[in-house]
Amino acid sequence: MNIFRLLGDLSHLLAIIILLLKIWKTRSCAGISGKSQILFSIVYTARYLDLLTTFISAYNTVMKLVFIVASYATVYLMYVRFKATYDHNHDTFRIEFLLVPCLVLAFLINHEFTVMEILWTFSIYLESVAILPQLFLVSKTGEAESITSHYLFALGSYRALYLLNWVYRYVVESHYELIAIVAGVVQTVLYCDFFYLYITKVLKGKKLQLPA
Amino acid sequence: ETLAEDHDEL
Repeated sequence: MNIFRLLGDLSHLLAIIILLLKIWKTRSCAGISGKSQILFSIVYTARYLDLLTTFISAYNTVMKLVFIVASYATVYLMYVRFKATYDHNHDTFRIEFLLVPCLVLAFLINHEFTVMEILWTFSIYLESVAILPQLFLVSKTGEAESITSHYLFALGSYRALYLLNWVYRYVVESHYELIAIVAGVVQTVLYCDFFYLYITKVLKGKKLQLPA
Repeated sequence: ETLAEDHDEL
């Protein structure tokens, strides 16, 4: 565990908490893509199946459980509890266009052809693109509430911090995980446009609004 | 080679 990894995990945790609090406090999930949240639930479920087979540390176990439970809770709030506020007219991204290629790629490029390993690889690939329905929703409506922007910034920062963690681990421990690194770069690049808007607009107190 | 049991990151 190094500082980048810890900050990355905390950023990830913060993102999930911001989203749950936003939905709970405003009693509304307007502006949030349920499709992205479903994809994140699939990501955590596929990746953290190793909870059943491998114990790494108490920290690792607790964080995994929090991510799984929080993602299911978010989906529940969006599709059941506050269903009336869900922006389904704008949330039209076809998730099968992400799910199928990620699954195929996981079968083709993986460390080992076993169920657990393919599911882990699938989750890494899927996570890298899972935010696309959310970014698509923001681009369709042309704007995002500040709280949604903070959520996206924290979520994007998490993988960017992991990139620094991987550089650190490569230099210090000679450890590297090519699949995670390539997917992590893709994931971070997808946020670049948003990061730019966040820094130039939201941090200056303006609403995130896309140019018409 | 990295396998499932080595995936120590989240």
